[in-house]
Amino acid sequence: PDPCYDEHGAARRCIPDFVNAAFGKEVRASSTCGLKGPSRYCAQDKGEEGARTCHTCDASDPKRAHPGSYLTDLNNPHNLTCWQSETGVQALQGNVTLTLSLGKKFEVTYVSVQFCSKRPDSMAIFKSMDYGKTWVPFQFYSTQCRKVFNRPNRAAITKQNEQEAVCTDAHADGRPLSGGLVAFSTLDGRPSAHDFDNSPVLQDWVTATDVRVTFSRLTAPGEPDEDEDSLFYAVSDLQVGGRCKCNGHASRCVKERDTGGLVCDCKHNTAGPECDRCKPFHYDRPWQRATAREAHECVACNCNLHARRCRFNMELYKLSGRKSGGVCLNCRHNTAGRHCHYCKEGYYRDLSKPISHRKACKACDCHPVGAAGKTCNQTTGQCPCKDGVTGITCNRCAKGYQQSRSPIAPCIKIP
Amino acid sequence: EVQPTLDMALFDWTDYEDMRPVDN
Repeated sequence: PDPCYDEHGAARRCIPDFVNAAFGKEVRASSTCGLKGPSRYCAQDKGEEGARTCHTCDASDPKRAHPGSYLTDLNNPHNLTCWQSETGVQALQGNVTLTLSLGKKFEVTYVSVQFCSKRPDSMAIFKSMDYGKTWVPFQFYSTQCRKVFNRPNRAAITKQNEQEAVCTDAHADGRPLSGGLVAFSTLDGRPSAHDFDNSPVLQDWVTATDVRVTFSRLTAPGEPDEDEDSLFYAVSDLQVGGRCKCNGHASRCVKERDTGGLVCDCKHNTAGPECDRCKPFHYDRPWQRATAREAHECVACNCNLHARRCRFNMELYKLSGRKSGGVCLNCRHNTAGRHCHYCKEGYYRDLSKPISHRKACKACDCHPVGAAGKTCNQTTGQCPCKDGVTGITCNRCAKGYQQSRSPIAPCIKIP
Repeated sequence: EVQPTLDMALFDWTDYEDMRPVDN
């Protein structure tokens, strides 16, 4: 059964499964060890204070490589595979970034970063909504929010700023020395989160096509200096938990045949990668995101089979009590009107046929001389006859009249 | 009985050229 319709076939809101949208996806790392030849690094063993062992990172040796693909592969806690940045102060100058493209808009619930090394002192999570053209911050972490990110630490989140990133030092607890997790929940502490369905602001806030994690500073000033070869970032798992964004009109996302991109399997007569518009000809109501209460499916215009295109008119929609706002375009078969529901000038209804019939309208065929005009009565087809003229098309003189030579008065009384 | 339909050839179109139907 299709989750987008209930047992009676009525449309209902449907949403794709919750997934880790990062799983198996490529992550672009701005720094990865061993790419320029084998490099040495030393790490503190778990548990034992001070004990540290040194290793070699070599991108060309699968046994000693630490590529970006380790960030989104299957995360086996008993056999951690870690991406690792280059080592040393020089290598960590500026930010080290991990960039992940989700391939389409997702509504992100959380972003988590599982470290192999110690958690960095300062880092930030960004998102893009336009496939990487522009970026906005999602969350900042630092022991010195003001100094590093020029943001207050743990600022209160209000309705006014709930779609802005805040900074916190909540991650700064040094324990565990390795394997620490930084997890950002996009709706946590956001006032409108309880009414997400009716909060376009938060719906926008959680929407992302790409996620970027930037590591700004490994250790806080004043912390004991570490050896050069102990300075690196290492992450075993980057997760982006969320749902493919389909605005409540699809229960799954599928790979598009020709582009291979991910698109929603749109129902409710919606279309577009996010089901964010109505299918052509289904413009009788304005597009709306589905909610738990109302599916807001798109409705086909009623053009009585005489038009293939229509457009939406908000005024008419409001005048109809928010029922119908579709206006048919280019009515065919000599019909006219908003729904192609009556015959155009010079034609009249053939009542022996339904309005949706191709021949629902017949030509008035008013006589060019006997009739006073070309427009006939819509239902009877009677043309407006001149004095003394009769017949549906005004093509003959009435009883007691005879034809004259004048086109102005074609029938005159017989003296 | 039904009257014959108007005979277009009988009309004098002098002064009414603009009214004359194209096929006439």
